This record gives sequence, structure tokens and C-alpha cells, in this order.
Amino acid sequence: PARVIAIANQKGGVGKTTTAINLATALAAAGRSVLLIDLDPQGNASTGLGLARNARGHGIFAVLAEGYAVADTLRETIIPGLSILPADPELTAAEIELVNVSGREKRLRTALEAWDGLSSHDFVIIDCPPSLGLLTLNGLIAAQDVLVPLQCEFFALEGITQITQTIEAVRQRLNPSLTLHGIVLTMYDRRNNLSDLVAEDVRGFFGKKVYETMIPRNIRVSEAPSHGKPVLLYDLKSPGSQAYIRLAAELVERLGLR
Amino acid sequence: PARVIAIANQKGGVGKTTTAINLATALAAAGRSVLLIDLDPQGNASTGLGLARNARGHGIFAVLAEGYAVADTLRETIIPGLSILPADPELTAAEIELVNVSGREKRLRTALEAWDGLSSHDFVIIDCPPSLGLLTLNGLIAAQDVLVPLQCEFFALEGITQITQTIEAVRQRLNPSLTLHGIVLTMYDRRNNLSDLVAEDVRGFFGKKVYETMIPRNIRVSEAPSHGKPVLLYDLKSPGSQAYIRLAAELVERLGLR
Ligand SMILES: Nc1ncnc2c1ncn2[C@@H]1O[C@H](COP(=O)(O)OP(=O)(O)OP(=O)(O)O)[C@@H](O)[C@H]1O
Ligand SMILES: Nc1ncnc2c1ncn2[C@@H]1O[C@H](COP(=O)(O)OP(=O)(O)OP(=O)(O)O)[C@@H](O)[C@H]1O
Ligand SMILES: [Mg+2]
Ligand SMILES: [Mg+2]
Repeated sequence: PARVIAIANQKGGVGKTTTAINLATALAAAGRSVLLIDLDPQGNASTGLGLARNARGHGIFAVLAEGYAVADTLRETIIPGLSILPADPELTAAEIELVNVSGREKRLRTALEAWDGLSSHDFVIIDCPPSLGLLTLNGLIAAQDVLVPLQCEFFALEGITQITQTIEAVRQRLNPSLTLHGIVLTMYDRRNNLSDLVAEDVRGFFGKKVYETMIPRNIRVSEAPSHGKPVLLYDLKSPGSQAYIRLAAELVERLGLR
Repeated sequence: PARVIAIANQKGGVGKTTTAINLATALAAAGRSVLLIDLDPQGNASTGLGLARNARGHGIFAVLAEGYAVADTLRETIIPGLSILPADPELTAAEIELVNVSGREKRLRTALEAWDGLSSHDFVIIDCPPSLGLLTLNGLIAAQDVLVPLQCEFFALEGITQITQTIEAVRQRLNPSLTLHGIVLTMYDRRNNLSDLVAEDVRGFFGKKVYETMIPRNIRVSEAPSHGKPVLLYDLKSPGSQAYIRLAAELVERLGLR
């Protein structure tokens, strides 16, 4: 069945959504079938794939809180082989709505296990919000692997132990098959010493867990969402697109899927 | 008494902490007495002002959940006139710990009202986490003004209505004196069209609420936290420091405090 990968980091603005969108797109472009789940109330992954705000209908909130099926809420995107389960506006209130629901942290896992498409898809990619609350917890319990984007900045480096400790706690108590699959360095800027210091520090501490592929800071990456397209579609030749294509290849290799 | 200003935006990585640290520092440097409250479990504001992780003792979690007084938990910083109420490690679990506590959203306001230093300080600046959960809610209920840092990027622009709508909802139901004081454009990069498009859009929509002062993208700003110093101390002549000094002057002017 599909490999379920959560893209998570409580530090904000490190490139979670950008990585989720473009990794999913690169995997689909390579012929894999992929579902992207937008678990962030901001709904940036839905926007970045061209889904207008008022055309999202029932989405992940309806699945988590109202018993809708995954099959009934996923949508096609402009990319063949890639579908999305969008973030509906009510997702902002999910934490409050689910307070007294039993098994509230497992709702996403239960919904995915009940989906008959799980066995025919290759990947499910989950974009998490910048917090360690109930929504991210649902993502970590539904996933087998966590990919942690790490911006090459000091505050992001400082926060890396919070997410790795959370992954370990979830593994021990709630989801024994969860692993820290890897760390991806993002917004790497070779003109800036800080990027190298952070990259060295992270490789020194996490060794092979850190992906060879680094995502460079590249203006075309931040322009793409305003056109409702992944950067792979917006400007395939850009350094950002090329890095995400390499990232997808390295992911497939590391998972031994060739 | 002190003016209480929350620095809030659910979008991650837009410069909330950087603005909180450097605005507080610039106000203290201009002779005002300032308390900075670190309401983010990441604890980046505490780090950015040089407080080692293992020297934070009882902090804001102890105030919110264990009844500690503000006077007993605030610390001096390396900047005269600026003290900090740090984020203690347990803050990550605050949402869970406070679930069944009555008045949980008003704990910060109650603690500030009981603090005898409120009348002798000029400003209380609150750094909020990247979410609209219980901690940010505590910040919005304790404050009179909200300053929203807005990164000059598309996803950040997309999210601006979420925070402005939340401010309006809190004003109507929980804190009638709360206002959207202003929006500050951050990481403005004049070499990049996107920055100008975002700036024009925001000024078109929010008019005078948008500060004249823009904070430029400046590498010295992101280097400063690794030295445990605000950029004003790390490199006073840098474009980042100069912008934060102008921001503090504009804030004082807009609040009619001259
Ligand atoms: N490689 C890159 N080069 C340039 N800009 C980038 C790059 N990756 C991401 N960005 C931009 O940086 C900002 C933050 O990225 P993104 O929104 O993907 O992070 P996030 O971790 O999902 O944020 P949040 O914590 O709010 O969910 C966005 O405006 C995005 O367009
Ligand atoms: N003007 C600037 N120029 C360059 N880098 C900046 C600037 N402002 C902030 N940064 C860097 O950008 C990153 C994000 O800023 P910061 O952590 O202050 O945002 P935040 O909104 O507090 O993030 P979070 O949502 O995680 O709390 C940090 O690494 C910071 O050093
Ligand atoms: Mg995101
Ligand atoms: Mg912050």
C-alpha cells in the first residue's frame, strides 16, 4: 500500500508547504500516484495547487470531524497522478470541535485505513501546520515516515530537537511504526555563511538522516504559488525545480523503491 | 499604565519574534521601560535575548498554569530597561494542561492586571506562536493593540485575513478594547518584484494601517540570534537595525506618546 509521509516542523516558514507541493508533484511527474493532504488551516497547499478558496467544498475537516470518506473529498489537481484532500475553512476550529471526541488523535489514520485507494496509491504526503497540536499529531499517527524541512537559519536549527523529540514520543506511545525518515535543508543560500554553519551543524549531529539534496533559496519558488502552480510547472528549469526533482529521486532511492 | 501590544500572525516565519525582540530593544534604547513576554513554546525570543535554555527557570507557563506572579518570573536582559518573561519548556503542553481550567483564555490578562509593575512600565510586548490556539488567544485578550508582521511573500499575503478576522472576533466577544494597531512589512527585498506586488496589495487594502517603515531582508538580522543579541546590539549600523529604530519611532508617534 501507499507510503504515508508527514512533512512536519513546528518552526514556522521553513518550507513545509513548498516541500509538500513540489515533492508530491515531482513524484507524480515520475509516474507515481500521489495524494497530498492539506492538514494546515492556512490552506496554503490547496492554494499552491490551484484550488480556489471558494471551490474547496468538504475537505479534511469534514473527514476528521464529520465522518466524510477520503474517497468523497479528494480532488484532481492540474497535475496528472496527483490528487489533493484540501483544507476546508472550518479546519481552524478543529482543535476545539474535537476536544471531546474519543480517539481524536487517530481520526486521520482511521479515515486513511478505510480508504480503498490506499493500496493503489504509491504515496500519501501530509502537509502539517507550524505547531505540535492535534492536527500535527493526527499527521504523525497516520504516517510511517516524517520528513522534516529545516530552513538554514539559527532559530530553525534551535527548534530541531523539539520535532525530533515529539516524533520519538509519538513512536513510543501512539504509533510504533513512525520514524524520522530524513531532514531536508531548505532555503540554502551559498552566499551566506550562516547557511553553511547550519548545514554543517545538522550533518554533524544527524549524519546520514540529512538528505544530500539541498533546496536553494530561489525566487521562482516563492513566485509560483501566486500563479496557483508548483514551481515544477511554473519554471521547470529553475534551480528550485531541479532541486525538488533530485529530492524526489533521493526519496525513492532511500525508501528502496526503485 | 503600560501599553500591551501583541505581535501575532498565524503564518509561520514572517518575523514575529525578530520584530518583538528588536522593537522592544529599540524602545528600551529610547529610554522606555519594556517587558517582553515570550508566549511561544519554541522560546526563540528568550534565546534571541541571550537567555540560555537551562537558565529559564519558571516562566510564562508557571504564570498561566501554576499561579506564579509576573514579578517573580520576569528577568533582566543584557539591555537596560528591557526585561523578559521567558518561555519555559512546559509551555508546549499548555494547551493540554489548561483544557479544563475555567477562564483559561484570560490567564495572561489576569496575571498582568495583578502585576504592580504594569503602571510603571511603558510597554509590554507579547511574542505569539504561529497559530490561533489558546496561547495566541491569551495574548490577544491581554493586549490592547495587535501589530501584525507581514512577510512580503504570497502565502503570507493570503493569510492576512485569517488574523484580521480573528482580531475582530476576539474584539467582539472577549476583549472590546483590542484593535488591529498596524501591519509591518518584513523581509522586503527591493530586487524582487514579488515584494513590491505584496506591498502594493497590502497598502491598497489596509491603507494607513500599514506602517511606512518597512523592514528589509538583511543577513545581519538573521545572524544576530546565534550571538544571543538583538540586531541593534549585534550590528547597529545594519539596514535591519536602522529599520527597527525607525519602526519604534513610528510606533511611538502613532500611539501619540511623544
Ligand atoms: N527554496 C525557496 N526559495 C525561496 N523561497 C522559498 C523557498 N521555499 C519556500 N519559500 C518561501 O518561503 C515562505 C515559507 O515557505 P512555506 O510557506 O512553504 O513554509 P511553511 O513551513 O509551510 O510555513 P508555515 O509554517 O506557515 O506552514 C513562502 O513564502 C515560500 O514561498
Ligand atoms: N529582516 C530580516 N532579514 C533577514 N532575515 C530575517 C529578517 N527577519 C527575520 N529573519 C529571519 O527569518 C526567520 C523567521 O523569522 P522569525 O523567527 O522572527 O519569524 P516568526 O514569525 O517569529 O516565526 P515563527 O512563526 O516560527 O514564530 C528567522 O530565521 C529570522 O532570523
Ligand atoms: Mg505551510
Ligand atoms: Mg517566532
